[in-house]
Amino acid sequence: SAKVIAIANQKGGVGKTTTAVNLAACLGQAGRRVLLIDLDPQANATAALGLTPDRINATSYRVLLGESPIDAALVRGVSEGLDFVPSDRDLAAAEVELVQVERRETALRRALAPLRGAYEFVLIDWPPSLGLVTLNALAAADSVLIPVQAEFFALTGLSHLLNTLALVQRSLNPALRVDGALLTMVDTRATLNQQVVADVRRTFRGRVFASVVPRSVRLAEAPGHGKPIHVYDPKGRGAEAYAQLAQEVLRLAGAD
Amino acid sequence: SAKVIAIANQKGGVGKTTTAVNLAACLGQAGRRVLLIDLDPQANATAALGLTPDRINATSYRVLLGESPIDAALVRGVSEGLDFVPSDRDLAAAEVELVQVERRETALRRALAPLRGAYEFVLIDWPPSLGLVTLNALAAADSVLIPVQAEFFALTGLSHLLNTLALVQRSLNPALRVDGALLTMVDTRATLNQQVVADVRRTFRGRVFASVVPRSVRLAEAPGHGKPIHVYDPKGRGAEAYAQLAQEVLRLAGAD
Ligand SMILES: Nc1ncnc2c1ncn2[C@@H]1O[C@H](COP(=O)(O)OP(=O)(O)OP(=O)(O)O)[C@@H](O)[C@H]1O
Ligand SMILES: Nc1ncnc2c1ncn2[C@@H]1O[C@H](COP(=O)(O)OP(=O)(O)OP(=O)(O)O)[C@@H](O)[C@H]1O
Ligand SMILES: [Mg+2]
Ligand SMILES: [Mg+2]
Repeated sequence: SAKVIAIANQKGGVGKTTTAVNLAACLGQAGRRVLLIDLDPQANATAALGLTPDRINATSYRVLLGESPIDAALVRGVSEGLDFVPSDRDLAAAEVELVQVERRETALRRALAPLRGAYEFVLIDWPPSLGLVTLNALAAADSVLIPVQAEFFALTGLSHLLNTLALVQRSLNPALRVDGALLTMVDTRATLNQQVVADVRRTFRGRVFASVVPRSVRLAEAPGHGKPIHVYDPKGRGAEAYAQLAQEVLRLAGAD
Repeated sequence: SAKVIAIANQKGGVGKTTTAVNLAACLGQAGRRVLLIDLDPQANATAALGLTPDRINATSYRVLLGESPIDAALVRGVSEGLDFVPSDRDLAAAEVELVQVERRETALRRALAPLRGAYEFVLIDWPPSLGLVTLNALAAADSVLIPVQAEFFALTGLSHLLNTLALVQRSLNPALRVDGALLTMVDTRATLNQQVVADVRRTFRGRVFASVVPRSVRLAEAPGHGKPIHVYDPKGRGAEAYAQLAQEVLRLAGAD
């Protein structure tokens, strides 16, 4: 049954959506059956896959609130081997309805239950927040993959995130694991990035993926064309990094 | 009495904290009396000014909850002409306590009331979120300055943010104005950035500041040294851009 991986970090703009979209697409291209769920009301992953509102039937929020079954929200074949559940902007309303914390925790787990046999991986793209609501939804994940932008604020946020995940493990989801930290937006010429990469590798209490995502303007251009990186710029360093990461994630899942 | 400017955008990592810290420091260096409030539980602005927990007495969350008067939380003279109210990481607890929306709305306004005569500008650094809680706190601001990273996701988020601010104007704070959008992290050599800059200037319903913040690794290094950019790299393009922005903000405030 599927491994559910949350791509999470409460720090904004560290590459969660870019990683969720491209890792999901690479795993699909490697022949696995993958589902990507956009759980961010900003709907960046939805836009990054070129989906316009007319192609969206139901969204992850409607599914979460139990108003729509998950298969009614599926957009099949957004990329090879990849199905997708889009999100939409209806933030204010959803926040109000989702405050009933208990329903939220079981809602995502229940919504995913019928599909766990249909996929090998379910990836979830998160908003930049760690409020009560998001924390409870982490109860539905098997593991967390943490994109970390190789700059100063990364270090302070990482230890806070690990403390929070330990809290979730104790109170909500003892089976939740941390697959590891993924260094992103690394400019090999910038000493700041190299310093933070070295610091994270030295101090992070857990795995740091060997794959490092370079700073590459192609990765920032791809969403504007609605394509994952391996379609938009298959020979580039961005596609290479995410293909390597997919191999590491496959090895990790195989080892489980 | 002070002009209260919220540095807000729900998209993560667009330069809110970098702008809040450096604009506040530049206004202070220009001879104005400025207060910067870190309203983000991630406490990046607090770290960027080199403040460690031992120098923090009370925080913005304690002030917001009415547990501490604002002057007990003040760290005076973090930079020339600049006082500061730090934040801390106690996110989970604060989220729970702040759900009582009504108290939150008047809390920030009341907390700021005794200080409005002591400063000319009060800048507020926001978390990357637009939930019920943050929306209500916008009721305390006079205006919003919106940092916009010159990349693909900027455009989709901007229209959503403007709709949300219109909602706040109608329901909570009719006097709330949008000072304008500030383009950030612009790499003049990258066509993607140039395209988004042109798109924002063409489509944004409101002012786009003439000042553009370039992508400069010095701006990312400065927080690691606990210094604003005009102290860390006074002759650089980052310091120049934020000094220009300070002049635009002063002209705008003078025109009011
Ligand atoms: N390796 C990279 N090289 C260059 N640009 C990148 C890279 N990764 C991401 N970007 C760009 O940086 C910006 C932030 O990335 P992204 O939106 O994926 O972060 P995020 O963590 O999902 O943000 P949020 O917290 O708002 O959800 C986007 O404009 C994206 O296109
Ligand atoms: N003009 C710039 N050039 C280079 N790096 C920058 C620039 N502005 C900000 N940065 C860096 O980009 C990252 C994101 O910036 P910042 O933390 O200010 O954004 P934010 O909007 O406050 O993020 P969040 O949504 O998490 O609060 C930081 O590592 C910062 O040092
Ligand atoms: Mg995202
Ligand atoms: Mg910030």
